[in-house]
Amino acid sequence: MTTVIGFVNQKGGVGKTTTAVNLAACIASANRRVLLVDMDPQSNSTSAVGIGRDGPSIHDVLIDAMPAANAVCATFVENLNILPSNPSLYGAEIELLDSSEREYRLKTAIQPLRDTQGASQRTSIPVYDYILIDAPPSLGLLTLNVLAASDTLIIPVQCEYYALEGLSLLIHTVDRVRVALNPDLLLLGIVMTMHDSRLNISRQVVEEVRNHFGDKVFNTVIARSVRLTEAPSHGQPIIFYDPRSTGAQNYISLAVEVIHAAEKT
Amino acid sequence: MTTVIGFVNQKGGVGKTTTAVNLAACIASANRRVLLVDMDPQSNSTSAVGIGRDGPSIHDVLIDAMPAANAVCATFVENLNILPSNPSLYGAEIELLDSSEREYRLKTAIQPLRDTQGASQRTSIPVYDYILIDAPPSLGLLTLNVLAASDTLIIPVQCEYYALEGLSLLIHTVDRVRVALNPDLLLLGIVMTMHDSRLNISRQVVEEVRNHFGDKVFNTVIARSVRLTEAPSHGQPIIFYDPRSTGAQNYISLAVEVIHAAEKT
Ligand SMILES: Nc1ncnc2c1ncn2[C@@H]1O[C@H](COP(=O)(O)OP(=O)(O)OP(=O)(O)O)[C@@H](O)[C@H]1O
Ligand SMILES: Nc1ncnc2c1ncn2[C@@H]1O[C@H](COP(=O)(O)OP(=O)(O)OP(=O)(O)O)[C@@H](O)[C@H]1O
Ligand SMILES: [Mg+2]
Ligand SMILES: [Mg+2]
Repeated sequence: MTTVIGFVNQKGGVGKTTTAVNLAACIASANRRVLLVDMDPQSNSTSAVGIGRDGPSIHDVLIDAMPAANAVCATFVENLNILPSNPSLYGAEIELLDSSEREYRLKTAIQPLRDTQGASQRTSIPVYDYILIDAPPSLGLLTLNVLAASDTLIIPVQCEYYALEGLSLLIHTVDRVRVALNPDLLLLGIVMTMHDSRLNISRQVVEEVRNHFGDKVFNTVIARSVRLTEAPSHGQPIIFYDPRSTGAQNYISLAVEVIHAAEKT
Repeated sequence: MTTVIGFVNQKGGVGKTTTAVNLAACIASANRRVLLVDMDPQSNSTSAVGIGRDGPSIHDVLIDAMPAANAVCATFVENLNILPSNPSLYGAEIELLDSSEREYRLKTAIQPLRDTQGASQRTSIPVYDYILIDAPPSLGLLTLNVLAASDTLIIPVQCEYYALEGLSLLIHTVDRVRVALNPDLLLLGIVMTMHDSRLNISRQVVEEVRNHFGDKVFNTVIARSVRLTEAPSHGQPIIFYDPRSTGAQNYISLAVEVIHAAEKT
């Protein structure tokens, strides 16, 4: 069974892309077939795995009904493919607005890539154990598509005040989406990012989020680490760029928690 | 003459709000009348100056044609007022789409607040020397309204790789807006934020941006400083929260550059 995980938070710069990319690489390294879908016109996930912006992209899939499998490309990471994005996706929100089923375009497009019982024998299309989707920093139509297409969500929250402010609104929005678009949508967990153990503000934000959301917060906290900011400029996830770094260890330990939560049912 | 400055960058978390809020407070302290306009549904600028979300807001001004002066409220900072935001603004992009003049709603709304020759004698409406507008992390209709309403732009760029990636696209978008919506739109400058002098990546990004954009980059570089992340949770700009901090000094020196650039013509 395929698990589709959306990485959402309308607050900018909280670590959505960093978490989606590095979890994807860690889960792929644990011998699961992973597809990373870049639903952000900034296409940061795409460049983080060393893929260019000039081939077919998610824009063609959502707007021109290209089969998703035709836009998917391999990365240098074994078991990890990507459905890339590029800046043409900026126009998609306006292009989609007048169309029918506008919130379900992504869900429909990735349906054939799910591994329903024995599908991998029947079709020549590659199927995946995990489909991870990186969303842009907004609550517009692109993010609604991610919320409608996902089975579960991971919400990255930076250990800073502004990120805390927007969290309850986001949870409220997810509840409304569950009613309107996707009744089975679950919150897999909240992951605290850019934690600096020397700062009071980091400790306070983690405490506040754990008080509010209890065991919905992953045990693994991602520390602020410069190696994580350097890795994307080399087009490599952290476990390839610097496997011994704190960032690599944090994302490996998060991957263990995520796989356990996703596969236990 | 009033100078309207938009703070834009579609990359999330680069310091748009932090720069708009702290510049507004510093310029107000230099005895100019300043209005801070919060065009982000996250309403971080609003809470950064200690204002709540339950009064009239920019949503009422843009959608229900409330006069902007009726939504403006004073802050505890002398010479600094705010036109607040709240989450109802999330719906504005869809609400605005079918309306006429949808990109010019903000420009029209703030027109009466500009100090044209001697206006402050004629009307009872307060007018401003500076109107600073904080934009959300996207290139949607809210940001287009900011680009259409502004005389000049300040682009905060975080000293990290992803922020660099999106910069040339943003400059390209600004050029297109100048042709389509706002022929007089000028780039006042690019400000480098969250600089950490111990990190190579910070130095490399600053060098790359200065090579590309030359004197369009402000001399003042905003250092990464924890006092800047703490200040918003107290609802205070940095020069009130911790006047002796690096963050306060950086924003005072940036304000000097900005006032000089805005008032020299
Ligand atoms: N744990 C970390 N330690 C240090 N830097 C980090 C960490 N996680 C992310 N970053 C850096 O912080 C910045 C923001 O992270 P990222 O781009 O992943 O956030 P995002 O939520 O995807 O942003 P956006 O809202 O623009 O999509 C990036 O420059 C990234 O390299
Ligand atoms: N110079 C700095 N040093 C340390 N932290 C900073 C600095 N500038 C901003 N921050 C922090 O980084 C985070 C992102 O900054 P901010 O929210 O101002 O960016 P933004 O571009 O407005 O984000 P968004 O795209 O969500 O609107 C905030 O938590 C803020 O407190
Ligand atoms: Mg991102
Ligand atoms: Mg902001």
